[in-house]
Amino acid sequence: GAGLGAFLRALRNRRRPEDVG
Amino acid sequence: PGLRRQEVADLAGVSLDYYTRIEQGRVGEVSPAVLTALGRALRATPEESAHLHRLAASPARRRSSRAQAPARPSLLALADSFAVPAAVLTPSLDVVAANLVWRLLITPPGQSLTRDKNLVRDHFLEPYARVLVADWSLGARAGVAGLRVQAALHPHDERVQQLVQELLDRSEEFRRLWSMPDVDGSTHGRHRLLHPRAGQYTYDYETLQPPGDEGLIVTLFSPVPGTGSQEVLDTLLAEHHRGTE
Repeated sequence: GAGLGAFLRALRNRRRPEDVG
Repeated sequence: PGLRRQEVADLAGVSLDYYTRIEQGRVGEVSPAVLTALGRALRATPEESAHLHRLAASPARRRSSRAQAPARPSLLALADSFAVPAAVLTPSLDVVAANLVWRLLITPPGQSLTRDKNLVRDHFLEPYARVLVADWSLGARAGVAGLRVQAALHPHDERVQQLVQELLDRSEEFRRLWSMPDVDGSTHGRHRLLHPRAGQYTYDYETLQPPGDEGLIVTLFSPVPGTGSQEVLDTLLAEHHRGTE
């Protein structure tokens, strides 16, 4: 899983709570 | 934790269906504009955004991957010409050539200077790495970030893919880091080594890539002025020359 989809998913899962809003 | 797909799609101005298909690898080619919008939506750093574009490059446009291409003699001579520790690496971060100061600095005491090395495998699996590398976690992050970039540039390079699989199998710390999207600091940074005899070596590392080549990388560990690190190299070289007299 080093492809584009996996990387996007990892970025999406990483997003810090204070960023959401 | 994290964002829902719908939120990412909204922020990037694409449909949920389209975003979902990108994430599932069901879109042939994603436009640079969409990749840029996705990077912005996900608050990607410049390095992360560059990695998105790298991953999305069609296979034909990716660098060809002739694994294990032998380094040209002139590249080896280039490594030797540097006064600072310098090595030539393959895309899988195997050391194919290194100058004397690099080998004196990195090699475990009592081991042969010519022993095969892989920077990432050794970092995770060699006990000596925990002795030598002052901030092991920082080095681990940098190593994984570098390998992630190489894996994207060389998706068909068997050595890279084998190494990733071996480390996934053998190191829980590698598995944890590999699952994160970290690509920052993969080409430069400041690190420290604690050489058992010569002391603390603080260095800035930089990587150079000859254009249009087999993917070989030249990496330099330059001592930071004012940290006593040049003296570490001088000590190791003096010790070596005494030993070979």
